[in-house]
Amino acid sequence: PCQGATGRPAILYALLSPGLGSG
Amino acid sequence: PESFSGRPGVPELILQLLQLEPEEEQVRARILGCLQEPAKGRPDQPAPFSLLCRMADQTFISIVDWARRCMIFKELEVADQMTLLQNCWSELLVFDHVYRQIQHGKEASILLVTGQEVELSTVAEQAGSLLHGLVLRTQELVLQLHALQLDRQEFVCLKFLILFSLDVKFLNNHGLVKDAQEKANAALLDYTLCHYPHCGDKFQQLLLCLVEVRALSMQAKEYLYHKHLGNEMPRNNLLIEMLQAKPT
Repeated sequence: PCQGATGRPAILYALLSPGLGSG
Repeated sequence: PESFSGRPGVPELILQLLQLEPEEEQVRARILGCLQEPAKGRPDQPAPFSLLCRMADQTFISIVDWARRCMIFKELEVADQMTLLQNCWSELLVFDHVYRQIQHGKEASILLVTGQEVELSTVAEQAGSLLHGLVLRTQELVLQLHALQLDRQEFVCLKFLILFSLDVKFLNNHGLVKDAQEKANAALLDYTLCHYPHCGDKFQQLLLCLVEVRALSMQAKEYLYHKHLGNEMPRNNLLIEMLQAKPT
């Protein structure tokens, strides 16, 4: 599954970033 | 021991984790609400597989939300939080599903996060052999954990252990993560010895089940990748993004 790796998962980053997350 | 408070024999860490545990009804209502919104650019009725993908995405979002509220995890910088979640996202999803089935308590059907019950005979007829095989293997783990009498206290502690299961050498803040691993292991050992003294090796048995959770999660990722290669996954799918993310 690592083939074609695209880098940092943007959605996860948005969920975890202060002020951007879901909670 | 000094660390025990409130309920006798329940370590403080487990008590805190129980308080962080989301209400299943609230998670269900939120996910049902999301699934009822039409997907962008897809106003037509979505296919069952596409709905399942969106359901899994939303379940993972709930898991991220839980992780962000977890002690120690919330103190880490975002880079370390991402590293931990990139390591264990599929295991947390598998374990979430497994525990829902233990609570469901029916061998002939599975319960989805949305509250829908799907007969295993329907899975056999409609899911394809790869997904059917995955579901059956997962049901074996459900039976194993049911026989072990996995309880809610152990479930929350194991979930926390999965979150912190990465070798600390891959993280910036080694100390905090090592601390989390040690505290969770000690809490689970104390709890099982205190509440299941007749089952002396329950702690080891539970940890062995985590090995199967990891194996199942690998198989699930292979299945997702297979669907991705076949252009069968919806666009902007969070799980595919996780699958393709570079290891940090």
